Amino acid sequence: KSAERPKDEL
Amino acid sequence: MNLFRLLGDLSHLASIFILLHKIQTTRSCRGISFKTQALYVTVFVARYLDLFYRYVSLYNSVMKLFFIASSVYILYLMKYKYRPTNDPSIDTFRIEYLLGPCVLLSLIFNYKFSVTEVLWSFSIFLESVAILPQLFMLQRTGEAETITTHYLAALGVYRALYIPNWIYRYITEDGVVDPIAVTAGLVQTGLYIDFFYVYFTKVLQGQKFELPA
Repeated sequence: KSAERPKDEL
Repeated sequence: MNLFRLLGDLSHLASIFILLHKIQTTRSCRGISFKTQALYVTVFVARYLDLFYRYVSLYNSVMKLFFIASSVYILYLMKYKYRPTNDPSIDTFRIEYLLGPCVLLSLIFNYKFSVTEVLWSFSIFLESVAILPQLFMLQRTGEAETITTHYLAALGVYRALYIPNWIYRYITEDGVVDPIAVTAGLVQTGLYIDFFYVYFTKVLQGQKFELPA
């Protein structure tokens, strides 16, 4: 799993 | 979006309205750390640059714009409108000790070595410690106006609620986890523990916020 962050958080 | 995150965001919004209310009704920013507020502007600007190139939702954009605008407005109030009530001589935390390590950490820990991702990481690390000048000031003066403690409590609740949000997302979204935000978020929430102890045992029992001498 590639290191990605959820982009929807503030 | 889940309930924890929504309540967390609303608590964050509430904290800003409480702070504005405090400044405007008392016509004073006494007891508020300018350094902490300036760090929040830095945090929001560094993190929300993505407003220019990524659309998530109307909710997301409006909140981002609100956090940037309100934090800049608070700086304006402190620096100009209520300047005489701002006492820099008790706001003595050395923020270079926060900025340096945060720059370093963001260069090491990020999801991609690009300008915007490093800035995002930097904003996450900086937010986790941005409250320290404020807590340091509180420690120094040993007391706080009740409304100021409500501001800090709402800010602490906001961060605390992001923790169940991450657990919920991990469970419902197939193991999604953001180790940078989670680590920084745990640190940030931890910084409020002492404050919360006094807040719950004194302020919410109707007493004044006073630290033992």
